[in-house]
Amino acid sequence: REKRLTLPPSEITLL
Amino acid sequence: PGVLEPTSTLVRVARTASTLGIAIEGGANTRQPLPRIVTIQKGGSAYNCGQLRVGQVILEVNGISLRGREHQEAARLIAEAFKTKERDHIEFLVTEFN
Repeated sequence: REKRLTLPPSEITLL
Repeated sequence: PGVLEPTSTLVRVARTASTLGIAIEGGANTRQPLPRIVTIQKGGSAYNCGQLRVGQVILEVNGISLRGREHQEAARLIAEAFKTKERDHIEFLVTEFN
C-alpha cells in the first residue's frame, strides 16, 4: 500500500 | 512474543514558567501520526523540567491518549492540561520511538 506516502505533513503548533 | 514494547517514560513537568514552551508537529492523518516535540524553548516550563527532548513522541498527556487525535485536538489537549488550575504540573508519557 502506498497510502502512507500520500499522508500530508503536519502543521506545527507552539504551546 | 516477538513484539517489542517501545520504551516509554513518564515525565512530570511542573508549571515553573508562564508558558509550556514546546512546539509539536503531527497528529492523526498526517505523516507523523502522534505529536512529536520539534522545539523546546529556553526558559519555558518544559525546558526548566529538563526531562523532555526534541524528537520525543507524546503518547499521553495527564493519562489521556493522543492516539487518533488530529493535530489541533492534540495541541488543544496539551494546552488545556497546562492551563488547568487543578494541578501544578502536567504528566507526559513520551517515547523516543516513532
